[in-house]
Amino acid sequence: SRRKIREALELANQKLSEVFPLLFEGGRAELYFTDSDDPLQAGLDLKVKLPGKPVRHLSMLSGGEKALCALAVLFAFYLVKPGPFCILDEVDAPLDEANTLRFNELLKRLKEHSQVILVTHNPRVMEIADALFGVTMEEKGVSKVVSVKLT
Amino acid sequence: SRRKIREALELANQKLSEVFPLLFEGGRAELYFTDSDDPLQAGLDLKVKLPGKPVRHLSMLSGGEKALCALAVLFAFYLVKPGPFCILDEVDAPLDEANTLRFNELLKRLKEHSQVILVTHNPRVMEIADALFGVTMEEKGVSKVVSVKLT
Amino acid sequence: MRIKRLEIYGFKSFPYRVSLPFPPGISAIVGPNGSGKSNIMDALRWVLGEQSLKRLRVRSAEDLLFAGDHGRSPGFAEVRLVLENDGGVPEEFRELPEIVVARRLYRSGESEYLINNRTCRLKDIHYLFLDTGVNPRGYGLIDQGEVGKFLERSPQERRFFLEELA
Amino acid sequence: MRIKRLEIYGFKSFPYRVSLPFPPGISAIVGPNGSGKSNIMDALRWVLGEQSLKRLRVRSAEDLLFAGDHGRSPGFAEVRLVLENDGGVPEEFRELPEIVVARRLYRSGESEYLINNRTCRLKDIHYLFLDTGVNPRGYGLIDQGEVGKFLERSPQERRFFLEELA
Ligand SMILES: Nc1ncnc2c1ncn2[C@@H]1O[C@H](COP(=O)(O)OP(=O)(O)OP(=O)(O)O)[C@@H](O)[C@H]1O
Ligand SMILES: Nc1ncnc2c1ncn2[C@@H]1O[C@H](COP(=O)(O)OP(=O)(O)OP(=O)(O)O)[C@@H](O)[C@H]1O
Ligand SMILES: [Mg+2]
Ligand SMILES: [Mg+2]
Repeated sequence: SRRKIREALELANQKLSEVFPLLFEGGRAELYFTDSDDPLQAGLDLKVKLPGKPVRHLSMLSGGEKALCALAVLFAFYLVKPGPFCILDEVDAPLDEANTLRFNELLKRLKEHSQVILVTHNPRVMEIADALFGVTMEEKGVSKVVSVKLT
Repeated sequence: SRRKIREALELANQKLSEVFPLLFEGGRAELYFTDSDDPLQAGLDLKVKLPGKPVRHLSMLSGGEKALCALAVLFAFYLVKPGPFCILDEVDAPLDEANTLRFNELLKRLKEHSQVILVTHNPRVMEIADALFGVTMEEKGVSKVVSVKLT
Repeated sequence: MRIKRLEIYGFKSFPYRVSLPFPPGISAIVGPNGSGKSNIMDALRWVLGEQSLKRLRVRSAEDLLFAGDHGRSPGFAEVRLVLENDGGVPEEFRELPEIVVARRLYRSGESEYLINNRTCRLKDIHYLFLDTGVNPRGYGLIDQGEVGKFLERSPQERRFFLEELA
Repeated sequence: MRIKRLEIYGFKSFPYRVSLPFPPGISAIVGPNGSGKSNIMDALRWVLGEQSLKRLRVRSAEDLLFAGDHGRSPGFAEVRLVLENDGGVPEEFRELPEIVVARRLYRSGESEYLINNRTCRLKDIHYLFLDTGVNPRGYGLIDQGEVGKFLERSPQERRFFLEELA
């Protein structure tokens, strides 16, 4: 129903205004309807403002900035309606050192609501995990798993 | 002309059989024509064999394996007809530690033929560079470059 | 609801039974390229009812069965998801402390879903997860290489996520 | 032929003139997310004659001009590529030790190409590079995020690279 979708957008934007500055110091982002005035037909677009930078459209963002924006939106959705678990496959690959630490802060907040399972190559991200699962192929073509509880 | 294209494929496969085992211990790869018998119409496909693993089609490969295969093919083309320079933007992002070191070996061979300019976040790759160019944005929105000659 | 354990047997690169006991909080899956990390993510998507072969990175269902050169070739693929039940599920499951969802695929091509070791239909799995927010296509599961693509998708595709919220 | 220096002024996030003296061998460009590394790659593609706005990650040519909030807004964008000439170029350039290729874009929307400070057409740039193997669309330039996609492209798209070899 139209009312529900409008409300969902409202809530998502509220949470986004909380989360976005965590990832981009001083930045702002907003989700809005495009293509049509009817919430049941409209598409969903994102407007982003980064301090000192022109972002006329999303393709002007860098690889790392795009990943962070997507994570901020995902997380805002999560805060509106937390799912029981969140599963991420190497979403931190494009991030530099400083943004990896901000991503870690996001994960810590996420874990308050949901169980987080993620694949990563980044030692900085492994540091904040509660458990590590090492996947190996000692025998060619055969995967095995070794689990290490950390906390 | 048909003869030239067939010859180019022949040469590319020769070089690929030299390069591929550098990146995948004991692996084999081959480029071949598909969609049509006429080299002027046909598409180009790749068959890959990795020890102990079933690779019935390229989408069964992992993220890192796909990146390495693409780099092997690119490098084989380079060995057939070296261009003066090769420009790579974060192609090493999906690679783990061991494959990054193999990638470095590839870069060292590439530099014998061509000038290599690459963007990377990986300290392991920076180690083998002859010069580093640090890009910063001390002033928001304004890029500056500091260059450091290493050798 | 939370995941207590994921068990995989005969699925993709896992000919031996492996079990991953996920704690509450953050679990990190690590390992070399090609070792099987994303195959674990595929196993999770599959047991939650994923129907698209493309999303599972295969061309035919048969590619989900272990196919390595290794001697033992299990006769079927099975993924089991052991869940701790803390409410949000339909009436008939309320009293159970644990719920086990499983999916099997036989070499013959037949596949079946199970809840607590009793076969059921895919509809029953959807019904079970209806109010829990669990959805293999939802905003809670991001594939390798997808994170940058979210912004490159069309506004219509992105809208799908908002509908989930409503 | 090899690149001696790349100079950028007023292009994307570079309001001040910057110069990158690339040595023979391997040069690594490093820096935080969003600092301007891929913009340098775009500058290289642009000066070599790239026509596609999508490949340059912009919607209109105007987006190539520096547009930050910063006070100085240069009147035009210019990228210069200083090349060491070791043969392979057409007759009229053979004797020169250095060749400078440049491209400019004015706020008015006009754009021009230059070889050794004399305006020329895009055709002249292509003619200059014809037998050197330099091609902004060739296998020698891989954009961010593209490396995994090479295998996902269709066989017809991949064939393009083979044609370059022939
Ligand atoms: N049905 C199957 N039987 C056996 N092995 C398979 C099957 N399907 C896929 N594989 C193997 O699994 C490997 C890929 O695993 P996966 O994609 O999980 O790697 P990964 O650990 O995520 O690596 P990366 O870090 O590079 O992303 C491939 O090498 C492939 O050969
Ligand atoms: N015309 C322009 N004027 C000013 N700034 C611009 C212009 N076009 C793009 N930018 C800015 O450049 C930044 C992106 O730079 P770039 O893509 O080079 O980053 P990067 O160093 O490659 O980062 P990453 O490591 O995340 O890939 C964006 O933040 C964008 O705002
Ligand atoms: Mg993977
Ligand atoms: Mg970049």
